[in-house]
Amino acid sequence: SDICNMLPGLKQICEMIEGKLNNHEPVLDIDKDGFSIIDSLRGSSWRGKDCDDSRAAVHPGARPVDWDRYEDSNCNGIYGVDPVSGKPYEQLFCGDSKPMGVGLLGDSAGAHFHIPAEWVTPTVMGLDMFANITFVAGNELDWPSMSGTTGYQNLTWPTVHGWTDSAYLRLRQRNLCNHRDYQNIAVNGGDSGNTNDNAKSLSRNQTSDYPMILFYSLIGNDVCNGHPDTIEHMTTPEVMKANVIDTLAYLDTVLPAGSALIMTGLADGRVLWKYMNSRYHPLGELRGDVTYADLYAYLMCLQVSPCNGWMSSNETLRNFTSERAAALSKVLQDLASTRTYKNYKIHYMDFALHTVIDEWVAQGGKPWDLIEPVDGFHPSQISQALTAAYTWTHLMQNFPEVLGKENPHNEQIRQLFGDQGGH
Amino acid sequence: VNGGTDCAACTIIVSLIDQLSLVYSESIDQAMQRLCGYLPDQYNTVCKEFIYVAGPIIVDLLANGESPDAVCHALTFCTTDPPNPPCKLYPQPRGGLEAGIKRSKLRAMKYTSNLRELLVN
Repeated sequence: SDICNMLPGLKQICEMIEGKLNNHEPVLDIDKDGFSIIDSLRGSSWRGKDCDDSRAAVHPGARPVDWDRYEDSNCNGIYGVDPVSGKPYEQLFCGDSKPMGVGLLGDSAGAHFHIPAEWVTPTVMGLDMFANITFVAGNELDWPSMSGTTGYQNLTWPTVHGWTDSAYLRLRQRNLCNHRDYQNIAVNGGDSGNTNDNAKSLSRNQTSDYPMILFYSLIGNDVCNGHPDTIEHMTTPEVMKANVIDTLAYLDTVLPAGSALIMTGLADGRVLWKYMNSRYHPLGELRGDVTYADLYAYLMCLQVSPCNGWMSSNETLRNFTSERAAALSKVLQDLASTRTYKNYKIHYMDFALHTVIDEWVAQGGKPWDLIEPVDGFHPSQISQALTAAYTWTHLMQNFPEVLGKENPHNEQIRQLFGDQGGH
Repeated sequence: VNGGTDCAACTIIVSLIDQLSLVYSESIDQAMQRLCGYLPDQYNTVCKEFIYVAGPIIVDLLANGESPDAVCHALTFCTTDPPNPPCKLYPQPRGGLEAGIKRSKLRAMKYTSNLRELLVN
């Protein structure tokens, strides 16, 4: 901030960057279409990589101009003309395939908040572990490119454990025309109130972009906070209802017709205490002197706990927090079944954390593999991937129409366009 | 409250220094250099500046068996804001946390100029 105040020109640039970060928009976005050519700072880690940052009409998810006969206007890597039929490839391969994007309005779990355990484990610390710290900081300690909704890459960094699976990857695999069409509008601390503002950074044009499947997934912050009187700061069902109705009304003004909104309920965070409390935290492994119960109490004492309600030794409080979370999930479920909107349909599904844990344990895994080791709170990489698989299966079984049909031209697209320009 | 995230960050860093010295059987001073050496260049410089100022206090207190919680109180990153009790991540030092904090603060008074520089920066 001192540097910003030194020169008049710098001050304006600093203010512009600060404004973009506060609005969760890409910092480098010359044509202001909401998509960027760099990865961090809300760039392509969060939203499909722009293939021309000088023209706003060219971006992921755009309906192709003249079927991309001459250039790739929607960044899906498909363009040009088939010499045999004389028709554009985009028309041949994507014309009848009903392309759809994937979006997320979410919280730190949706953004995949993750602090590598190697950063706080002295026995395994090393030079390689911190090599990407600037990139990670530029992404707000979130890893959206490996998240369960918009993840698209498997990183081989020594601080990454697990694999990537996501709704976007699966929808892309189903129809390669959807390549790069993802937007992760998840924000650390996101709840039903501030999501009304966060939703404004979703980039979708009702007439010139394709429809999208938008996930509304706020799994805890409406009941989680670090206040000593935590219950007083939990969202009530009445306020939740009002907040969500505002968001739904706004989305009807930005989502293209034919879109779908998948609302997920809140998590039941009692698993945190149940599986973590007696285990050693990485900071306490060497001497066996800090458990997660100690960490939770410490964060609560400093009033910086992400969730006093569930990260607590008080069973009554943990149960109350789960009851409130269930009541808020019920609000979402009721809204999904009663509200209708012009441009999208709403579907509700529970955030089935218990089911995912049970399936993982049945495969021989441990419940704590699914919880971030450093904060003892967020879903881990493995959890993100398993939740993505569960969500996909649930959608296939219950709302298959949302996912569209498999594109019969996928193999031809692969042969002609390879990795479609990558991500 | 009580230093919040600054306190937590300090406690983690001091704890890592303490544990690195144990893992590699080296002095606290060497462990601090090691920790800074792990960081990319742009952070390495800031880290070295930090240990230049805070290092002597950290070395003195850890060598005398104080806990990271007490050290961070002495470094003023952690505070005790009434009516809140002091916060601790690690087990009680000898004589209890409050005694450990008092002892550490007294000992850190030898380094008044370092503490002043920490506050300023």
